[in-house]
Amino acid sequence: MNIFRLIGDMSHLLAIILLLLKMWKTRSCAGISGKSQILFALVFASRYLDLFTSFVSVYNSVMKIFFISTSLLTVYLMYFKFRATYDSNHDTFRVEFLVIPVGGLAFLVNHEFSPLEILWTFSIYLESVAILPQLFMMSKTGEAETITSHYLFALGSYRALYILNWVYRYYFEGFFDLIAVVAGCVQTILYCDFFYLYITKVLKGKRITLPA
Amino acid sequence: CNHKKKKDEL
Repeated sequence: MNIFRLIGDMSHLLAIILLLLKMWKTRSCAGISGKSQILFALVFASRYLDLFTSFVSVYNSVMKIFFISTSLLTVYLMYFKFRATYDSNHDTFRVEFLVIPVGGLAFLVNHEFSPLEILWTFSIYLESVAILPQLFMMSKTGEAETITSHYLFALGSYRALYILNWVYRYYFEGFFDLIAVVAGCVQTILYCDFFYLYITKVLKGKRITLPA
Repeated sequence: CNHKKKKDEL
């Protein structure tokens, strides 16, 4: 473990808590893409299958359980409890155009052709594009609530910090995972436009309006 | 080939 990965995980944790807080306090999931949340649940379900088979550390297991349970809770809140406030008219990204190519790529490009490894690879690729329905929805609605902006900033920062973690681990531990690094860079690049808007607008107290 | 390195990242 290093400081970059620790702050990254905390940023990821913060993002999920911010989202749950927004939904719980406003009793609404307006402006949130349910499709992205389903993709995140799929990412965690396919990545943490080794939760019961390989023990890494208490921290690792606790975080995996937290991510799986909160992602399922988020999907439940969006599609059941606060379903009336779910904005399905603007959440129209065709996720099959993400899941199918990502599924195929995971079969073709992976470290080892085994079920667990292919599912892990699928999860890594899927996570890199899972935010697209959310960004697409924001471009259609033309704006985002401030707390949703904070959620996205924390979520985008987590993988950006993981990139620093991989640089650190490469130089100090000789650790390098090309699949995770490439997908992590793609994922972070997708947030760049939002990061720009967040830093130039939200931090000055304005609301984010798209297209900029 | 590299031994099965345990996946220790989230």
